[in-house]
Amino acid sequence: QPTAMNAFELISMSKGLNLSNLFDI
Amino acid sequence: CFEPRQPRLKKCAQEIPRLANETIFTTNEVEALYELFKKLSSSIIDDGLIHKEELQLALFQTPSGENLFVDRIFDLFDEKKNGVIEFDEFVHALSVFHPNAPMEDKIDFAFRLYDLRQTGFIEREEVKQMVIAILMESDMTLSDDLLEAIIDKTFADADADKDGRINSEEWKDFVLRNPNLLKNMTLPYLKDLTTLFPSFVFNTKLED
Repeated sequence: QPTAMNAFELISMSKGLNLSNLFDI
Repeated sequence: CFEPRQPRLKKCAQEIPRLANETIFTTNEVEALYELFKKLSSSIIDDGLIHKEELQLALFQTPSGENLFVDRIFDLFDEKKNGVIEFDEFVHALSVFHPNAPMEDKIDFAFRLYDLRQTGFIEREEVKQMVIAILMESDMTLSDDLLEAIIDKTFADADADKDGRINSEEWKDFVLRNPNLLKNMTLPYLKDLTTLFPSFVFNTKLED
């Protein structure tokens, strides 16, 4: 539920910030 | 140096210990990171440099499209600000994401990431811009009232001096109270580099 989160919790969900995907190659 | 097809990569015997010295990685781990770097930096243009499209491809599985957060990550990795990520920049930046890296470094990196205009403060407008970006990325919609309410609540908690912006001290206090905000600043994979990229042993010139 996005409204229960603080703004940075929402922001940190971006795929662009999930660098573990760099290892999926 | 070797890798004649990639002359711009200065992975010399002296460079590896230098990078190990400057970061949390061992020399063998730096070499294993080079195996990852080679894959990433050749995914679109095989020139031994990571271009923004290659970072975008690795993170989103598509080279096209724009993403505010990819832009920010790219900018922070690109220390020399020459529009590409070189191997030494890659190693420096990933060092912050190591599970054993100092918490202070992770807090500082996240602050610089979210300080979009690099003013030394995370401003309310920047937070709004980032929330809108994540909503678009996730195909979510929120009314403007709800969006403002989320940002109000965040600033009520984070902006201790109530000046409408979050300074680095306020950020530190805020993330220490909300440690899950730093979750994506740690990559457990970085502890297993030599296992993940065993092919480094064929190219190694050093022993740890």
